[in-house]
Amino acid sequence: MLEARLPSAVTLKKIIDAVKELVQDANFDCNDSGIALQAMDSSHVALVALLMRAEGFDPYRCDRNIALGINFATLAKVMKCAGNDDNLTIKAGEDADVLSLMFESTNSDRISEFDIKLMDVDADHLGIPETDYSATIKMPSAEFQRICRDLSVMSETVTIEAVKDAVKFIASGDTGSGSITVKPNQAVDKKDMEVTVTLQEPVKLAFSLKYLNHFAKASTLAGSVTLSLSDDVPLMI
Amino acid sequence: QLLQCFLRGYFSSV
Repeated sequence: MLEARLPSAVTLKKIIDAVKELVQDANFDCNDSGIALQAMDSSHVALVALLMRAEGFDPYRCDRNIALGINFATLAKVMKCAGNDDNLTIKAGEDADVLSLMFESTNSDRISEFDIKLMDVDADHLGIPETDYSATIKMPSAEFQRICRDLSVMSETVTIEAVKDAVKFIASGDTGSGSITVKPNQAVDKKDMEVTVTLQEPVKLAFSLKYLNHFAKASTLAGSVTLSLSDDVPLMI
Repeated sequence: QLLQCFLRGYFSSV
């Protein structure tokens, strides 16, 4: 039996918005520590790993581990019906074949309830291996989102070059090329506006902007984003 | 195809 209440639905709305274009059908793996999602995108090029800790819900109750197979397009449509400030309760019974969602407006004058059918999703256990990355860049997530959007006008690929005191995003295509250099800015007042480049060795790697733009949709969830790069292993964002 | 099976291996090596 799972019953979890989120004080404001906006958090789950943002999460589903960020992953719905990457993940078709996947399991919410629920246990007493929270709700986890690990799924590759449909073209098996990217992995989404998400953990919503039990502490973020109040109350949170999960009697035994259950995997809720969800179609994310459906969940995204249902989440559109929730107001940002509504509190949201998700429930699944023992041998559940539906996930129940309830949205309650702040002054409880409107209560919406939806059931979405659950499906069997084959669960292969995936995760991101612990890696000692050559370069780790911390920067404002809105800035990263903007860089990915701006450079998409020039090319479908962006080369990220991390050197000692700067990180450069370069895009070159048939019509021309563009580059954006971001420099570290220690000692800023707002933590989220900080830019740091931690380098074991310089790296220069190319990535698909299609995926980076999808990942950047999660920017509204956190003010700061960390990019971790090494040769021959996937970029971690 | 090679990339995809590399990635599946990489992510399931956890």
